[in-house]
Amino acid sequence: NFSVDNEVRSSFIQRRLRSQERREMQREILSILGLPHRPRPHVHTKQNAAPMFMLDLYNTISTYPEPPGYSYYKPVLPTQVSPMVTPQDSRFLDDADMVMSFVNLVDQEQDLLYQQHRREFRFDLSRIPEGETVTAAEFRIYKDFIQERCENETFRVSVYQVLQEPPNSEVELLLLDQRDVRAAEEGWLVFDLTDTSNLWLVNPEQNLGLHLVLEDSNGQGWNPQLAGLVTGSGPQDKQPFMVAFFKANEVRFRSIR
Amino acid sequence: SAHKGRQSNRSKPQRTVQDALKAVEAATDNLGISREGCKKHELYVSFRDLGWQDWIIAPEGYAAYYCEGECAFPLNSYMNATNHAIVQTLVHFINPDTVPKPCCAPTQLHGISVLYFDDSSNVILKKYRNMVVRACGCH
Repeated sequence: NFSVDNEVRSSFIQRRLRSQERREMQREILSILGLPHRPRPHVHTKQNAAPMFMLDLYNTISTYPEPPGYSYYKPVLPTQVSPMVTPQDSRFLDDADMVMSFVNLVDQEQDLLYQQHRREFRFDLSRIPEGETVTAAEFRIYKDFIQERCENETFRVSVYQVLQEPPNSEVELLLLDQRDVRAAEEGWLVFDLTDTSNLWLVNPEQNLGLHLVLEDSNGQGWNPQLAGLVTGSGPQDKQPFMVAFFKANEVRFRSIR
Repeated sequence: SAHKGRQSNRSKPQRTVQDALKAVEAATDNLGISREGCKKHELYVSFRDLGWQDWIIAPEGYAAYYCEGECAFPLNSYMNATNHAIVQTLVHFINPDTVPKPCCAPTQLHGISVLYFDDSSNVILKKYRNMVVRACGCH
């Protein structure tokens, strides 16, 4: 029964897709995902702070029961420092139909050169799909525990939106949010960016980034790193990032192919 | 009663195909080969098989399911038949020539969320509606 066996086996071999068929299938699924082509991200960024936070968010969504025999939905548990998803984030997530995280575009070396008590951050919001409205947005920066200072010493962290950068004078800033932190505190500091993000979305040319300023209880400027704030040159899994929650403001139909 | 016009303009070859299908149907019915009633079947979509695990962070894939099975008289309670499907089933049962059996299709669909990188390594978490069959029924 050699020939019969062969026939039986061949009918159970998963049909080999020709490369053109495979590309067509991938394009069809990408069109469901709303993507023009498959993204080519830089490798090894999965352990960075933003992907870890987004994975936390993803794992809070798991609402549908796992069907018998499939382990398709395993909450991919984040490893070491993973930014906590606050209850507020979960509420933002319920109302949103898309969440995007954005990495800081200002280069890491800037830390070493820049003025001591000020840091600059920039985010590229240009890839946000048309027809989305920001329902909430946050700027997140990690605060490490610092040993050297006495426990109760407090610092004031202020986040400003850059309004103008005139070539020959001081930048014009708008205070967005402030947070008093103790030297002994550790974890993610969250600053609200909702209004600023919507402004940047509508007027991209006004997206001149953020400035972060650190002062001690006497109003004296401080180097953020000496107060435990992790900026550009710190570990990847504690890098500052921005996250925005979106809601589509129109029903989008799939383009006919 | 269905519109008679349908019968007249049906071309001869169409007839023979229809007859052949009916003959097979009658044969299977007579042989007592019980066709399964309309219900949900397993179907897994694997992003891994598509080779996309470098940019899709989660999930590795998802159970989409699909609906298949007969919507024939008598429609059982698990077939979630609409009132219209029940009437259509009766008309088909009385006179198969006039209307086909109702269709077995999803009556409830659920969404999934996908977490993926875009080209500049920003991360996107997006919810997609109507991706998983929750229940099937006769329409």
